[in-house]
Amino acid sequence: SAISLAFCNQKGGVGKTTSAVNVGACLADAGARVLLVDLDPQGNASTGVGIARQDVKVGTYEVLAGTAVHEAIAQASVPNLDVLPSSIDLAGAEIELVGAPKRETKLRTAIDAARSDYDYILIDSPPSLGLLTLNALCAADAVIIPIQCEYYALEGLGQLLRTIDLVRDGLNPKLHVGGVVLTMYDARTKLSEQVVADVREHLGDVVFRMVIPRTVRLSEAPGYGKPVTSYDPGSRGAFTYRALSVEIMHRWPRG
Amino acid sequence: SAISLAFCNQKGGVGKTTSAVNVGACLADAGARVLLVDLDPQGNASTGVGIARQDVKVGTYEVLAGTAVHEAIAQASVPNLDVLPSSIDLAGAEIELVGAPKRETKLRTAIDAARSDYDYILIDSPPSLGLLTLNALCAADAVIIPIQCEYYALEGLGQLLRTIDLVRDGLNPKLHVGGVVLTMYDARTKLSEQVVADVREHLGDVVFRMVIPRTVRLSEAPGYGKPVTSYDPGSRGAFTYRALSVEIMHRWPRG
Ligand SMILES: Nc1ncnc2c1ncn2[C@@H]1O[C@H](COP(=O)(O)OP(=O)(O)OP(=O)(O)O)[C@@H](O)[C@H]1O
Ligand SMILES: Nc1ncnc2c1ncn2[C@@H]1O[C@H](COP(=O)(O)OP(=O)(O)OP(=O)(O)O)[C@@H](O)[C@H]1O
Ligand SMILES: [Mg+2]
Ligand SMILES: [Mg+2]
Repeated sequence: SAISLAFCNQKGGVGKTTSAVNVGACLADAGARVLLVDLDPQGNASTGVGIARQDVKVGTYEVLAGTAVHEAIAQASVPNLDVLPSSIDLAGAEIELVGAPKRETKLRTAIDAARSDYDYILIDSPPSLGLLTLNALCAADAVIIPIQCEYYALEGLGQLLRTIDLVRDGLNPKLHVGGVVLTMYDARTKLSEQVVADVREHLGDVVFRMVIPRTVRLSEAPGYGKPVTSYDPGSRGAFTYRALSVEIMHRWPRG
Repeated sequence: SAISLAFCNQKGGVGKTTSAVNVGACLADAGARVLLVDLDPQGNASTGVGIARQDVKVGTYEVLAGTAVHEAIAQASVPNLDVLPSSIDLAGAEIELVGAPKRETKLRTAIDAARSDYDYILIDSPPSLGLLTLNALCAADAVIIPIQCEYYALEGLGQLLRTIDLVRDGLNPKLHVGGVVLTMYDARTKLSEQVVADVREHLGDVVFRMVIPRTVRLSEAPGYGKPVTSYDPGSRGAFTYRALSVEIMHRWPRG
């Protein structure tokens, strides 16, 4: 049955979507059956794998509201990679969920029905610690935290780790930080080196060995609705995400 | 009486904080009295002007809960620049506000008491369209939208513009998009050029002429708790934010 991994960090623009999309594509290329869940109202993960947002009639919002997950799952532009796309109504979900019963575990209940169809379920979350991210944390076996190699990136880490602890104590006892991915490493700045050293010192072996560099190809690929592995398979961006995915498969071998 | 400008965009990492901090510092350097309001639970704007988050006893959260704004205002590391810092409890405010009366206009009521003390009030908002950002939109005379020169940056623009329209129709009749700032322009990629062309074509003159480049100095400055104008006054980052601030002073001359 599937391993579910949530890509979470309330800091914006740190590479949550880029990591979920490209790790998903690499795992699929390696033969694993992968479901990518887009839990961000912006729908970047859906776009990143070729789904046109205006075409999404049934998506994550409808699934949170009770629609069966299989009715919403679509095929991405990559074999073995399916996607539960974000629909426009997801923007209202945070406020609507506040008064709902079992508001934090709606996603977990929904995707449990799909676990036997996949090897990995990857969840892309929005840049906040609200009810959508709480749903991702409750549905996940482990959290992968992307951290940008920038100063502000370390600021919110404490808050995120506390939130993960709270969810583990209350709603999801198996939840833990499964991995930390350092992203957008820029060899031109000393800052990137310092952030990498700081993060490895504080968090140790949970930090993946592979550091993702900032590359032009990675920023261009979403414009073509493709992961970098399809857009430019020979690029550094494709290579580094493949190497990261190998580390992920070692930590969570297929069922 | 002060002009209030909210820096809003639910897309993460587009330069909201960097723009609010550096525009604030440039306006202050030009002799204007500026209040920077940090409405993001991450507190990056507070850190960016030298406030240590753990030292904040009374901040934006307490002000939203009714404390007088003057009790929370602190001095930043730059003359003429004050800051209403973010305190750690702000993370819980979104959910706590949902049931409160006048939940969207708490910030407006609070900062109205300080308008006569300042020429400009700049509000840094979190990467979401929840109740904290709604408070920023209700307290603002105009919105400044930072847009990163990347593909995903255009995705959420429609949702943001619709939200601004809703707030104008209901809670804040004077609200309008006062400016659009193109940020993190990377001359190495064609993508940056395309995004700039697209945004200028769709949004016209509301887009500021000055485009902010991606520079190492801008990403390093927050680590020293300083705006780039204090960290490295001769840098391109400092120059381009000064030029942008001149455009801002033309659009909204001091009272
Ligand atoms: N390694 C990289 N090299 C170059 N550009 C990158 C890289 N990773 C991400 N990007 C670009 O940086 C921007 C931010 O990345 P992304 O959207 O994946 O972050 P996010 O954490 O999902 O953002 P949000 O908080 O808004 O959800 C995007 O425009 C993306 O294309
Ligand atoms: N022009 C620039 N050149 C280089 N780095 C920049 C530039 N503008 C912002 N940055 C860096 O990029 C990252 C994102 O910027 P910033 O934090 O200002 O965005 P934000 O929109 O406020 O993010 P969030 O959505 O998390 O609030 C930060 O690490 C910042 O230091
Ligand atoms: Mg994202
Ligand atoms: Mg910010």
